[in-house]
Amino acid sequence: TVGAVALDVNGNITAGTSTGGMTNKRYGRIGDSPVIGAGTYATPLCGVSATGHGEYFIRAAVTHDICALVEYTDSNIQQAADTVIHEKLVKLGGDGGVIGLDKEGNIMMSFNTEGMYRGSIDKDGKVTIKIYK
Amino acid sequence: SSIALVIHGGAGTILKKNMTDELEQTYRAKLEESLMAGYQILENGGSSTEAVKAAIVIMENSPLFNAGKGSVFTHDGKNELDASIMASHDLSAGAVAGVSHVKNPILLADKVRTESKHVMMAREGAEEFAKEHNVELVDQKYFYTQRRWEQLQKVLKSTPQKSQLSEDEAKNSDVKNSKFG
Repeated sequence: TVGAVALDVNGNITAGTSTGGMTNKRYGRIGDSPVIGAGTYATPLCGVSATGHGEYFIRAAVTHDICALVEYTDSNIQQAADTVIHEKLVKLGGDGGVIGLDKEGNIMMSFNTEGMYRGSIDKDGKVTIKIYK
Repeated sequence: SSIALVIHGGAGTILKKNMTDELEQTYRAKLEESLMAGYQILENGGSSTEAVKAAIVIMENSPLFNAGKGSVFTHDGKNELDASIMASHDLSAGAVAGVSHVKNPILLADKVRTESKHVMMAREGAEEFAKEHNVELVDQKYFYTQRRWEQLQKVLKSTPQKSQLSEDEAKNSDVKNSKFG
């Protein structure tokens, strides 16, 4: 699965996700990537794209949940993502991760697996590329 | 206003001990190419939607990632791709599921967002919509990669005896990540 979240000069956030699904899937199974609120979500405050075991991401409405925490609580986007990925999702048994941005351009990355291919360019133009924990 | 971009290429059992330096550099270079493609659009005043599509298309066209060209195989040896996109300014969203001939599903998802009153289209219907909106279609062979095919064969071989797998076999990332959907 791949994904991207961007904040443009007009303050608009877009989140996108694309995937080949899971190896050996049957029955027309569909995971979270095309499900708005599970694998992808964007509001004026927050945008998130996810990658992981889709069934759990759907049940936890992961990307919507992160944006809801940002909107309705004092959590910043990193705290919100960590709460969902490392607490809620772990309790369900789901593994994977998320990336995201808030309206100020703060970058969020959170995952509960050994690694996640990821990269960012922040509001100061700093480029970061990481693979492992 | 600030501009910023963040991308991912999938999460999972990714360990340094299983990666050659050359492969790691290949991944890093492709991630950077994706980032730069999106960021250049943002720097030139382009929209976040265009930036997200540009960044994702680079990764969809690479065999390194499980999307587009590098997609994994289903039980029946086919490729079925999903994608979605959502924009904050009007909460518009588009998604496609189970498409098999769309070269870049993220572009089709965005067409669903902008050119239809719907949010999600699936399988043959989504591909019919792609044809009507001139989204590039490809033969299924385009998605074939040897690595993903071998992953499927390994999983198919191990699936019936899953309960009898040794501890080492069960930890194999191909088996662990198959999830037997």
